[in-house]
Amino acid sequence: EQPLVRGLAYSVSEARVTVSGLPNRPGVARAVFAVLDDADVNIDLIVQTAIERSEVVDITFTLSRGDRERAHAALRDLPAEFAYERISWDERVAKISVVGIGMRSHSGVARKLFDALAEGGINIEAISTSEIRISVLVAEDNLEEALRLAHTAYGLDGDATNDPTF
Amino acid sequence: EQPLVRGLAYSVSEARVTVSGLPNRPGVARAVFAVLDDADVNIDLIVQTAIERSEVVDITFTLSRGDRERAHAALRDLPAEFAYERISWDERVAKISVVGIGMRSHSGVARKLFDALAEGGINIEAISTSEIRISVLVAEDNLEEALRLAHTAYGLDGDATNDPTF
Ligand SMILES: C[C@@H](O)[C@H](N)C(=O)O
Ligand SMILES: C[C@@H](O)[C@H](N)C(=O)O
Repeated sequence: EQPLVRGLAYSVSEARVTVSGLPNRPGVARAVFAVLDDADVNIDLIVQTAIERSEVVDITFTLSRGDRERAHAALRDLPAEFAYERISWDERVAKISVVGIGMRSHSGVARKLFDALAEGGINIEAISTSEIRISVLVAEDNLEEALRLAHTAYGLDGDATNDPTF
Repeated sequence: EQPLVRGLAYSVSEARVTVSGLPNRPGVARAVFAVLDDADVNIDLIVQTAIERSEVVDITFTLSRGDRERAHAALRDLPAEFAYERISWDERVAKISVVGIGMRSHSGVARKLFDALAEGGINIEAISTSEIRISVLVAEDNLEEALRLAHTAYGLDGDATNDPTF
């Protein structure tokens, strides 16, 4: 299955939030996204890494910048049993996605993106991949340079798109 | 944009690895996935949450169970400048993906999955979402129950597929 990269997509004007130190037991993700959904916060990306149940865990998500205050208020209302250690924000992130097919064994495809960004001294703030899409968050100021490096790395000629359905 | 859930996909016989306490600076993800790619380790999902540059960060990835030893040896060879705190494994995980379109403002769609798994007392080990796919890792023993709960939650009638290109 030769991976085929179709193109690059990006989105700006997102903020990212990380809720650190959440208990790692059933019902916690439900509680976090219930209060955010009830507050009508528009969420894009969600990532959580895996650790032993005995340890606390972090969840990162991105949202429209305008929803920041509402999200902050909603998370503060989480019941005590879902107490987290802290919340960290970054107001100015950009998401870049490599969109393709057949990327299932895609360590080579993902590696290419990580190589390109490292070449440019661009820090990868978060990663979320699937068989058909590799997404990273970078500082918004790095967006243009990151798109240029990724285009070269994958030998793409067209422009990146900010159409979320790409 | 009404979200439309097309179906459920799953994959078993994966192991998950978390490399904890990695430095959060450019070039680290490149180094980790270069040694894994050079060792011909077949990687599926990659997730990393976002934290301030001054802090260390965790990266979780899934791989074929057979590649575990090779991956372990490759990570041990990482140069000292990419020193991590520890590696944790889980031999028996299953991935469940909700596949759809128009899920960009999908906090409601993701919330439904989190609600369903919490109802069943199933722990969510990792999360990775995009506009068109919500994936979670659960303990392999929970796969059947998790698929049943997700089917009901989204009102789906067909079977889940283990075709990675779905
Ligand atoms: C942290 C959170 O994902 C938790 N493991 C849950 O199942 O809800
Ligand atoms: C942790 C890792 O992703 C690092 N931030 C990098 O850019 O490589």
